[in-house]
Amino acid sequence: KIDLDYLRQVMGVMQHHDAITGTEKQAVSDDYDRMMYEAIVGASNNARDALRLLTNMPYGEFESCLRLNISECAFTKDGADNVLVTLYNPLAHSSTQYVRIPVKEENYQVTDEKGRTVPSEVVPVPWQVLALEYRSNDTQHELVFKATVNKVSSYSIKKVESSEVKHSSIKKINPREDN
Amino acid sequence: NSETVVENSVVKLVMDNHTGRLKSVEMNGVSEKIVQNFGVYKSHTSCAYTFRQDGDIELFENDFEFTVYEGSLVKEVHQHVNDWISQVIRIYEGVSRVELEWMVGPIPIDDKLGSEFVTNFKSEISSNGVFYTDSNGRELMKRVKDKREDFVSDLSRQPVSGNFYPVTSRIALQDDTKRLVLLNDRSQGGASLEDGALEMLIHRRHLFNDGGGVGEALNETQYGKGLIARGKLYLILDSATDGDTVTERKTEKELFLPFWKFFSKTGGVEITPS
Repeated sequence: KIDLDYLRQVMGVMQHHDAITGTEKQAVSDDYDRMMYEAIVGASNNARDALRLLTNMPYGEFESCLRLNISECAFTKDGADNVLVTLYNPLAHSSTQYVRIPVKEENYQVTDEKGRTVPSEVVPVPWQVLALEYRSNDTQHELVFKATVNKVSSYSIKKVESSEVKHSSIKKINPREDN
Repeated sequence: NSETVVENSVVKLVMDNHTGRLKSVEMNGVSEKIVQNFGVYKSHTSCAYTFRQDGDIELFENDFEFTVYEGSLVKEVHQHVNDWISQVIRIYEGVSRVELEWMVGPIPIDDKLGSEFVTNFKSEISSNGVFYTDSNGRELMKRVKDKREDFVSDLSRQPVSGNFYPVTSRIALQDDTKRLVLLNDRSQGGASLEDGALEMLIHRRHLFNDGGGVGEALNETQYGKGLIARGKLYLILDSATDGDTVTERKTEKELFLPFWKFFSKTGGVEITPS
């Protein structure tokens, strides 16, 4: 409860109008970042403990990637070979959403809990994003697949040879070059 | 060869090959000309609390470079607007919305002026100055351009920023037949400054502090440069019939509460999660 209570307290602080709108001083903003980061990492321990009970993976890492929104994930940056992605659906109903995982440009096979192959594609990250000099350049692509989750579901990602995989390939079109 | 069509089973986008801009959208049985632009309001006196533009919007009028990536699950248009702005327009198979992932920054300050970067979408929907913004993700509030609900307003000194409202989840406009909605991933300022047009503030950087309380200019840096912001807007075009907002609300919940992702190594062992 210590971690969850700290998350609750931090979320209370984040309701302040300066935190909502970003009108706090920079040092305060940086401190808010620190508090939120510590609260999220702390609560990740609760999530991990819960998932170890809810799934049959008592030793699963259940790592979070806090920079997925900028196409970065330390867990998959060296290649997403034999990775299990566990999805938790916070909605009160089943939901179908597309999932994007930062990966290297390789061939992957995604399977669901019943071992069925799920269609997937590897899409390049825009070059402007890659051009950012302080961004890790290891993952230049994202693996995309569609997931349907009631509450908790897992999808397995395995690196395969191109001949083994039947997923559709991405076609690149540059209209001006074509003209 | 003047346009590129990017479509799946539920959404059709038409890109203008010459300008590199979105030209029209077709979805939910509705087709509409929708042109997207990016622009900036320059300012000497905007600060963290206030948006006071010096003049009209400066639109980026150059042609955008763009490349299309087509797969069967996802189709993406990668646009390069200029040195500070790029965008991915994305449609997923079976999903009735258009995802626009923008990236803006570092905003240049060589001219010693502050900047409010915006993107706007112009359609031919006859909205007659009326648009709607959400009230903290709940009810939609009716807004009328240049007007206030409870008093006679004079917005002549700030005709642009006086029409901006907080948008925490969505902004919409419609006429008798069509409805255009933008959903966002964070609180932003939004307005409808012309009939059929929606505008969103996506990034800002300022050098002025007006003494209103914060005591600092809004001039965030990282690694010695201005911040780069990356986020998403979602565009939905639909018919303007009663009850359609239910779909918007469901979409909004999915966007605000996406799946949480957790990663584990399997070590090559087949695992069948319970």
